[in-house]
Amino acid sequence: MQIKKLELFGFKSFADRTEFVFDRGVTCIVGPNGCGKSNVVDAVKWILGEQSAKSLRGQEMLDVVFNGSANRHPLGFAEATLTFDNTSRRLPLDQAEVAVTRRLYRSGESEYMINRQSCRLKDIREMMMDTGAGLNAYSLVEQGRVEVLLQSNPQERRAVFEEAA
Amino acid sequence: MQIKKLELFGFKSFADRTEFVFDRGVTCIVGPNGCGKSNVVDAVKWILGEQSAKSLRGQEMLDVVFNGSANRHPLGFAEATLTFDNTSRRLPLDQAEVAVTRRLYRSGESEYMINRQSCRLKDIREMMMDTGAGLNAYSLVEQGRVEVLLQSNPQERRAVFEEAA
Amino acid sequence: SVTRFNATFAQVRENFVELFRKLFGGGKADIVLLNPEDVLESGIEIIARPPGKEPCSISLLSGGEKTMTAVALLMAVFRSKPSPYCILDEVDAALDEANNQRFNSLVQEFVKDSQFIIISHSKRTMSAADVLYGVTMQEPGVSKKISVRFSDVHNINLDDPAALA
Amino acid sequence: SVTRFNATFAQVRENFVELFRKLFGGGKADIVLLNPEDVLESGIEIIARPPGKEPCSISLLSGGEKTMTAVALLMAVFRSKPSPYCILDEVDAALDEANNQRFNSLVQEFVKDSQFIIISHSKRTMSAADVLYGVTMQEPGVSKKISVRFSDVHNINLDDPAALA
Ligand SMILES: Nc1ncnc2c1ncn2[C@@H]1O[C@H](COP(=O)(O)OP(=O)(O)OP(=O)(O)O)[C@@H](O)[C@H]1O
Ligand SMILES: Nc1ncnc2c1ncn2[C@@H]1O[C@H](COP(=O)(O)OP(=O)(O)OP(=O)(O)O)[C@@H](O)[C@H]1O
Ligand SMILES: [Mg+2]
Ligand SMILES: [Mg+2]
Repeated sequence: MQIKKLELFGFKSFADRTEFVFDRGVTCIVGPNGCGKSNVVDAVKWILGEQSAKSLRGQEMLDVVFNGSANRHPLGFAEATLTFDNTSRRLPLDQAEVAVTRRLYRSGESEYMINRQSCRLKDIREMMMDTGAGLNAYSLVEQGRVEVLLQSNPQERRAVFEEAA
Repeated sequence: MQIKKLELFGFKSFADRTEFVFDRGVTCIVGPNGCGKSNVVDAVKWILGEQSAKSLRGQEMLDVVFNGSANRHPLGFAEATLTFDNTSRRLPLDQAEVAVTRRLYRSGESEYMINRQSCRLKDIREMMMDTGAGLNAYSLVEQGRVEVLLQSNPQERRAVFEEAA
Repeated sequence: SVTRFNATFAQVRENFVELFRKLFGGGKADIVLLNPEDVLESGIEIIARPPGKEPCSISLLSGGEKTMTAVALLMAVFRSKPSPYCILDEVDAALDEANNQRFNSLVQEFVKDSQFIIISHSKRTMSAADVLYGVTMQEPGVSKKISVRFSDVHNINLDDPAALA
Repeated sequence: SVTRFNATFAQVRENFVELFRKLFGGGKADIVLLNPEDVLESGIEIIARPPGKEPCSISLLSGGEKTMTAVALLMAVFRSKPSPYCILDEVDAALDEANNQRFNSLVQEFVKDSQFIIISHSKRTMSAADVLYGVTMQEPGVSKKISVRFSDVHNINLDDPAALA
């Protein structure tokens, strides 16, 4: 159930529609400070259902919508799509590919889609839940957070084990 | 009032008496992970009167005493001495050099000295207080702590300004 | 359920002991239930002793040692319940060259079953990848994806926005 | 007292505005009293806008941008009340090559009045220093000081305990 593709449009610093194609093996994303690498990670979390703006480094969820630059106006919405390889049928859909889309408008309205079918956020979260590929603590490590397992109190650590159990 | 010398003996991983001589300008300390570089920084904090074991990465203050290795027994005390250039007489002593020593025994007993004269910890802290060279928040930045000024709440940040005022 | 948690815990523990030794070239590590009678509520304690050193609380470990210990634990959980992908954002920031290499070799052991997306500034990590993606901001404030060749990694300064233009 | 705090605050603010522009090659930054009527209790807000980008909360800044902003603020305080020495432990961990160079150039501006002791794994930072000290653990668990030549910085792997033996 690997990631085939990630498309960003209006998500944080990705004002222009940008597509990342991922293969098996190790992909390394590089570039100068502040160019948008961690924003790519934020996009994956967001699509999978992250609801805490703070966890995406913002003050409010609207902070993920491209808010302009020296030469550009702010955009009216943020959109991101994550496409999974589902040949294993690990996701409960009879399709070889599953594309999950999330969109947030400046009005505060949100849209969610699975393979272009409109759905609710909770459908996305529930679909991901048993796959070991959702928003769990051990398949995505944010910048500066690798030592969290060591620092957190014994009870918080336990939560990570329970996700794996 | 620059640092002339730092001597460590039994402090954390410095089982053998070790002396670092510092000059004007920039000194860079290098070496592999875990070899003792940050322990040098801890020693400076400790000599200047740090009383929080947690701030020295320990559970209790006795954690700073060398506790043995594959080929060595634990030591009976930790000792560290910081020697300042006092030609400016910025420190309130009529001496060109001021050496501050702190020692902690396994029994929990502590000793403090200024130029080999026994004194109390509070004498050391008070002597350093007006020099801008004591345990303030802006002349020593521990590993992983540089962003603290940005993260801390507005009231905590204020404390840093007050130290400088 | 108690049985499932115990099974997972035992497996993660076994993985952690092995992966720690692999990453540190020796030494000893363990995870312990603080409250073995109350498996469903008990916190979890981490014990880590790098080779040649005396056991001490993990708080005393160096920055790089903490990262390596956290990576060992993270991959121990990962091995007991593999996620199809693993996204790591600058987890190698505190590692020296030798540990960076061990970290990248460890990732190679998991690549068969999982896809890795790694963000890094380290040339060594970049060289170990199968694919490189560059992100840059030629136009200020707007992220752009570019392709980066492996020959670029050592020839140009990847962190210089001008070089990637 | 209110007058002294206001004077310090004004000076730090002026320094911060200048140092931020120097470190970022442009852009805009400020520090603001949240409660100007209550100077002795008011929290302090930080505003930072890298060049070409729209203003946003500092939480949205990247890892490297946060480090550079924090360094600008730290040195702004330092400049208003210089400490005789400044000890920095791996503050450059999140910086790319270009920012690492700007950071080291900034340190050079303060060297006249203050002594710097910098711990780093970065070859660029090492090359910018006046003196290098190596710390290593040839005997496991026991730190040892060794001298390191500038020619060593690029010839050998400084992080390899065997190389420094
Ligand atoms: N909604 C938004 N609109 C425009 N720009 C944004 C938005 N949200 C964040 N940004 C910008 O994205 C930048 C941060 O990007 P990111 O954290 O991905 O950098 P990075 O490549 O990971 O850098 P580093 O190597 O320093 O970690 C910030 O400069 C911020 O101003
Ligand atoms: N009381 C003690 N006795 C013996 N060893 C100790 C003691 N306290 C700490 N240590 C050891 O010191 C080591 C940490 O040293 P330090 O934090 O200075 O490393 P470092 O050189 O800064 O590494 P890094 O580059 O990873 O930050 C740990 O391995 C720890 O076991
Ligand atoms: Mg980042
Ligand atoms: Mg360290």
